[in-house]
Amino acid sequence: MLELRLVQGSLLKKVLESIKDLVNDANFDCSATGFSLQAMDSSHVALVALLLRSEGFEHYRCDRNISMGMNLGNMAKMLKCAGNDDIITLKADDGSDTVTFMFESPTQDKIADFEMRLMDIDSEHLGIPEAEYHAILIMPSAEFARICKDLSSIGDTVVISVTKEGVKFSTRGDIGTANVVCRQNTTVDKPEEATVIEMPEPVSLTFALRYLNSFTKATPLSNTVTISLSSEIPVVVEYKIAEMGYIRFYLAPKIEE
Amino acid sequence: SSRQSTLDKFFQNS
Repeated sequence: MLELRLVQGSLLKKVLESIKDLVNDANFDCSATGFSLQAMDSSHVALVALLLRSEGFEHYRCDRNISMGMNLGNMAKMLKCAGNDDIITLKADDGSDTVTFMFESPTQDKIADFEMRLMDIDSEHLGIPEAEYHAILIMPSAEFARICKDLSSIGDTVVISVTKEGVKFSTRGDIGTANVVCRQNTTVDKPEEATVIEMPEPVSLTFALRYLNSFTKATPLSNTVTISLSSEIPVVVEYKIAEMGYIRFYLAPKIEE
Repeated sequence: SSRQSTLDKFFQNS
């Protein structure tokens, strides 16, 4: 028996909107720790790892570890039917091949339930090795989204270079080139507006903007984004989900030939 | 020119 009640149902709606275009089908894993997902895109270039900790749910009942295969497009369709203020409850009986999403309006005057068929998904669970990152960049998530969007109108790839001076996002395309430099800026009114560069070593990596733009669909989940870079290993783009966990995107770099 | 790498060589099956 599984029953997860999330008062801030909009979080789950936002999570689905941020991953449904990157991954088609995925297994949601439910354990005492929380509700989690790990899935790669079909080309094995990007991976998404989600954790919503059990403490973040108003009610969390998961009698035994369960893995539920879902089509994320269909799940997003169902969650779109929940209001932004609705409380969302996920329910599944042992051995059932369906999951039920229950939406309650905040005043309890409207209750809806949507039942979705589960699917069998063969997915490999990948071990993500602990990595030491050369540079960790924390910046407003809306600023990062703006940069990725702007640069993708000029080129297909971005070079992210971190130096003592700051972080530089560069692209080139048929019509020209573009460079955006963000300097460390911690003298702001609100901490979430700061740009912080933790930089033990300079690093420069190239990534496909198409994927980074896809990751920025998670922007509504968090005011800030944390980007961890190290030479020749995947970048991690992390959006923290307040009091609940995180959504992390891993992206393999482009390699010079 | 640059080539897109994949995640397979970075992450192991667990």
